[in-house]
Amino acid sequence: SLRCGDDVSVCCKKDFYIKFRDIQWQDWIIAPEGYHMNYCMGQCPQHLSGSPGIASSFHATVFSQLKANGIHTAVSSCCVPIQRRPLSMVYFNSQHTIVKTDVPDMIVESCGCT
Amino acid sequence: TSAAATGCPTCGMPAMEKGTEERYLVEIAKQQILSKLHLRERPNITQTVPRAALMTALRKLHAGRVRQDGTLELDNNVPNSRTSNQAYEIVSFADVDERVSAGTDTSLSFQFLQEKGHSVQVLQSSLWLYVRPADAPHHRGRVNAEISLPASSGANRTLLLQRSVDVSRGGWHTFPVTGALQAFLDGGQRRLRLEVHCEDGGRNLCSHEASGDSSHQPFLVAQVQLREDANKHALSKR
Repeated sequence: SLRCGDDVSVCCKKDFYIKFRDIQWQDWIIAPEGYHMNYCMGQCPQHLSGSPGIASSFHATVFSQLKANGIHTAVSSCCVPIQRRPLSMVYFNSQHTIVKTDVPDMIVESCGCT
Repeated sequence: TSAAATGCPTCGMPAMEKGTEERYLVEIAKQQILSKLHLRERPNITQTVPRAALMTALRKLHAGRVRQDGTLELDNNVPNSRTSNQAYEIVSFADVDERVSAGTDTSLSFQFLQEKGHSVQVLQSSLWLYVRPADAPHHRGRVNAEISLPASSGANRTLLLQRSVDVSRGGWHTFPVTGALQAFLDGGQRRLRLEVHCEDGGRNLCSHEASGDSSHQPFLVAQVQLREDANKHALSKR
C-alpha cells in the first residue's frame, strides 16, 4: 500500500492527524490526544483494479471475470480503504461518566483499488 | 490526466483551497467521532473530576494493549469480541450524599443515562473503594465491609455483599456489583445509590472525604455492551 507524497498520483493513503487540543475537544476526550483520520486518494488505472489485498473477495472475482471478458469499459475502479484499525478512546459523556470504548474501523491503515 | 489535474480522480470533485480542505476534513472527523460514539453533539463538560481521582481510575482501567495514540495492539489469531459487539467500559465517580451519610455509613450515588432505543447488558462491574488503614497499632488486621442498596418505601436496606478486608495497610478493594447494576439499568432509573459500611472502633474507614485525598474517590467500573431493544423483545417473546 502506497503512502501519498508529491510524486504519487496512483491510489495511496493520505495521512491526516487532528490534535484534539486544536479543535478544543481536549476537555471531553481524555485519550488519545488526537485522531489519525487518514484517507485514500489517487487514481486507479485498470491494471491496478482489484489490487492489492482484496483478491479473495467476491467482488474482485466478478471484476476479474469482467476484465477477462473485455467488459471493462463501463467499469471504474475506486481508491478505497482496504485495511482499518480500531481506536481506543477514553472520554467524558454528558453525565461526566468516563467511558472507555474501542471503536472499530476508525483508522485507515492501507488503501487499494476496488 | 484531466481527472488528476482536478485533484480528486476518485470522486471527480474539483480541488479545494488548502485551508478549506483542512476545515472540511476536520468537520468530517468530528462527525465521524460523534457518530461512532453514538453522540449527537459533543458533551458539555461543566464540572471536572479531580485530576488525581481521574489518574487513579485510568491507571486501574488502562489495558496494556492500548498504544499512546489510542490505536490497539491486535492479535489477529484472537477474535476481538470487544470491538465487534459494541462493548465498552465506563468509569463513574461517586457523589457522596452528605445528607444520607451518617456515622460509620457512607452513601454513594452514581449517575447513568441510557441512550434512547438501546438497553445495556452489563458484562462485568465492580465498585472500587479505598479502605484506609486502621489506627490501632496492634490491630487484628481485618474488618467487614458491607455494600447495600438503601431502604426504600418501607423495606429495609438490601445487603448486596459482605467481605472481610485487610486494614493493616490502606489500599483499593473491588466489590463485584454486576447484578445490582444490571437490575438498576433494567429498571430505567438514573441514579444508583449504594451504602457502604466498613468501620473499625467507630471509625469509618471507607470515607474518602475524611482523608481529604481526591485520589481516593470511590468509583464504579463497568464493562457493558449495547443491545437493541427490538432484540430484547424478540427474545422475551420466544
